[in-house]
Amino acid sequence: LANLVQFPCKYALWGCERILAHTEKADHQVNCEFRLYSCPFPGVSCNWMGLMNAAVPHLIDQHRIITTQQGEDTVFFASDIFRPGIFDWVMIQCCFGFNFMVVLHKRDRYGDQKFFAVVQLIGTHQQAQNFVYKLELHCPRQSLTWKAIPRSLQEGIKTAILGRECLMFNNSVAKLFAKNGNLSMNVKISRC
Amino acid sequence: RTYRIPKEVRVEPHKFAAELIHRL
Repeated sequence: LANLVQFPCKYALWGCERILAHTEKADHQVNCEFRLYSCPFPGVSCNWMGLMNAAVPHLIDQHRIITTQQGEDTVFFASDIFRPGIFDWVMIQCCFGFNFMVVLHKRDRYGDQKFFAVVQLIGTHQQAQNFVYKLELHCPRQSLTWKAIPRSLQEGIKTAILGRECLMFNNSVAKLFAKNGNLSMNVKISRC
Repeated sequence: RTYRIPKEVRVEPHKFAAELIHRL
């Protein structure tokens, strides 16, 4: 009987109109854009849960340290990057009608500092496939570039950092590109 | 096509919450 019957998504109340066979229900619901998401702001223990389209208003209201910038091309100027400890630098870049969270994460294990930079679309996995982001570090004689499809809200950025699917560099490379302890990173988002 | 100079955005660090560090 279950094979004959189709079921609504459990997030139908929030707007999901999918009708599913019982075999496809679980997979769909994990990535449903109408499911509740936890706060995407990295490095804080925030208990917020909400719909995808409520995530950016939450970030701007509750995490005021976030800087928001319009435009496809920006220069992300991370200040004081060598300060000891584990830190995140976070900015929201708005373009093409979407919000992209740009994150620089610094790990510090007994002085061994590593940096990870990644961009996450505050949107679905499907929407993220339409974009490419490029991160660039420049100094007079060198440059370092990373180009990839942005993470989605479903995928999160922690998996990108743990999976090394991001721009990564260590302390000595950071010293090449930093000036007075600050790091300028070009961020360019484009449609693919 | 006029080239727009990208705007520089100063981003301040925020400390990673201690209770999350063990999950790293």
